[in-house]
Amino acid sequence: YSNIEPLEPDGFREQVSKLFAEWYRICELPGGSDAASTHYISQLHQNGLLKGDEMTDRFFRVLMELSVAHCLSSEVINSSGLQSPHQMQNLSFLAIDIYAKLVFSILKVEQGSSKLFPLSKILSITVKFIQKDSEEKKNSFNARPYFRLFISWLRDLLSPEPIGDGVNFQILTAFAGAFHNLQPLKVPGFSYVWLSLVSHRNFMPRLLIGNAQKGWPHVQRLLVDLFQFLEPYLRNAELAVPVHLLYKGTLRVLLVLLHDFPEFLCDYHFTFCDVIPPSCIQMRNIILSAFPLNMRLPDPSTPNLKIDLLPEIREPPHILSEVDAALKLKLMKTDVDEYLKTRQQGSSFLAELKQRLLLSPSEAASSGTRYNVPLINSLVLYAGMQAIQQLQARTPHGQSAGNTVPLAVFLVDAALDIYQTLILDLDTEGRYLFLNAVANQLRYPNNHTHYFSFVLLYLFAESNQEIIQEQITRVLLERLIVNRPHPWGLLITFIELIKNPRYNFWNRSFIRCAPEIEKLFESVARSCG
Amino acid sequence: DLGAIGDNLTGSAINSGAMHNQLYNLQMLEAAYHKLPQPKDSERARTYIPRHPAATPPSYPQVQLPMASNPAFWERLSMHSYGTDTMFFAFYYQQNTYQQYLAAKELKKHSWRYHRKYNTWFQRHEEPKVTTDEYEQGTYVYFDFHVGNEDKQGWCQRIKTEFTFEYNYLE
Amino acid sequence: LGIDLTTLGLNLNSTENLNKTFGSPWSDEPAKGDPEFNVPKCYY
Repeated sequence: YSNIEPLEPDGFREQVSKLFAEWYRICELPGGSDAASTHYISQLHQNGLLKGDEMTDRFFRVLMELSVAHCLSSEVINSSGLQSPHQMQNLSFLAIDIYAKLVFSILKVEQGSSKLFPLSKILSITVKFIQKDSEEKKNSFNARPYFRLFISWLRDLLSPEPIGDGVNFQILTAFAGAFHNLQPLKVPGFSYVWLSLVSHRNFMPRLLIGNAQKGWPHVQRLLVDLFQFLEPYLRNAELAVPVHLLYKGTLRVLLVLLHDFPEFLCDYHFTFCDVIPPSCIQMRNIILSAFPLNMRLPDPSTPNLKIDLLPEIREPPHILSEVDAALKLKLMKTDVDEYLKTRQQGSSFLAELKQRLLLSPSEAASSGTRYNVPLINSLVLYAGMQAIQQLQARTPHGQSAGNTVPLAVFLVDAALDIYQTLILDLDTEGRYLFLNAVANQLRYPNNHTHYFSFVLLYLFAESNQEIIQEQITRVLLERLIVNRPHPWGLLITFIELIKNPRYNFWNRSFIRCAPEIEKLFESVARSCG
Repeated sequence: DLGAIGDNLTGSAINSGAMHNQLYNLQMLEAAYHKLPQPKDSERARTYIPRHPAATPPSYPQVQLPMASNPAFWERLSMHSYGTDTMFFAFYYQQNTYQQYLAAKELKKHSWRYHRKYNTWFQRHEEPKVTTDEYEQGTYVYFDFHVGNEDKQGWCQRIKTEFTFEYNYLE
Repeated sequence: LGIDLTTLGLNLNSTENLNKTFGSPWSDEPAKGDPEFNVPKCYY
């Protein structure tokens, strides 16, 4: 055999082709063909084709080649010649459906025996086949046959009469693993089919409902795969047409999640904010606007709304992301913990902070910014969480970590030192990213929203540099002027900023730095009541 | 310059391997853009496979009319009194098909309830005399098969008084 | 400034779940009719 790909034994392909034709005849038998198909599958076993070895791989590979080739050869080029993207070739899925049914029948027959023929084996053969097909065919790669194949399997394998009770979840996670290996960064030509499959009503909701949320990490990983592919293209406002379609498709999927599974978006907001570029404001707002289904949000423009008296404001938000992962990765966590505990004035910790947040020149080139954004996000949220814990430990039970706490107590915390150091040491870009990390915590009523709203307003009030106040305003405003939705915590913070005379907002010169800016603030002031 | 950082597509970015991948990915995406998955790609024709096919003259329709799979057709049909028998026919003679599913949906809409033990559809003839959490009792109409002598056989509707419909048999 | 998300074909005020009739990320049409039907075993 050649050392790259073991050649098939002579005549293997013809043999498989004959077997496939025989299976087709069985499927065509009227009135169902249970007996015939069971017999056929036991024959496959006897021929040694289903042992799960190299021969098995070859067997399924040839079947896929035959099915996909049949499907694509049936492509009827539209008589209208030039095709608009959505005027689609009509494909015959007959062979694909027959192949899907063969796999389903093999798995169903196996259900009785001890060794459930590993679905994961079939999926890994399928994934390798698609990866190879896309690398070989490049621009002429067509993913639609595979879309049909996966949809058929999802429908048959996950129907209420699953192949063995309670294996639904294992089947779902097997598909999730396959889709992760077919993610857009690995198979870019598969991207549209990939998102159609991942968001399909037979797949994504089933992973998110029940199973004690064990399916959530799988959906989260797939969404991160998607954002990582989009990220380089989304850094700029103008998108190429194919990217814009993928972006709009992503928005639709996020809206379904926002409407049906908001807690999922709530609990993973930190992970998603790491992979969504700062310029992608509306998409990030969708995630940050999610709030628990059973929560009712008070209207932010209610006059004299007492935020600190809201019962939810004292509760910490549920976060499933690993907030301190980036800090650990950069070996900063120990130093941060040390500083938060001791607040050693003399330590060089604060002085070195900015340097540690910068990327190396090569990393900076590929990530489109000079700063390690996930590290900034991790530092800001992790330090804040420690501060909130300390504040709640210190304040008499039942009081919120809000302005009912004497400000002196609030100022005592080391996290604030870190924030003040960053806001003074960082350059314009770094400060913008830092302020974004803070603003990403302004969500539904919880004690993070409350604390970070305080932090922003405090930094605005205490800074003596107008440029800092301008940037804080900018970070809030650019999240408000985009189309809805807008996170509740963002609205209450901005309303507090423009209404509370303590911040002297309307006398700041930058709100009149240009006529259209002046008009903008007037309209914002009106819309915020 | 205080806000969102545009992408610094400076020379270094373009030459670095990362940019090459991005260009390649964009080209592949562009090609895929012309081969989007279509709604019909994920629809399976709901073909009805007759259990016991019989050869019929070619002039007879050899495949079901698409109308038979249209929910609106069944909704309109069940409006008529004769429509109920048609629903029962589809239910008892086109089993495990979309037509059976649609017929059952229409029967439920007209407050027929399926009894899983007797495999029979019941409809309240009047308000039940007794209702508890477990069952209801009263007079019902039910759809039955009359097993009289040969020429008398056939589907019919009967009245059943003092019937107890236990809810754990309700589908 | 983003886009008006109500123009993407999803009824965000619906009291029903959207995922059941979510047709595709590429179209603003909901999935047609009863996308799937299953007949209870007792109907067989």
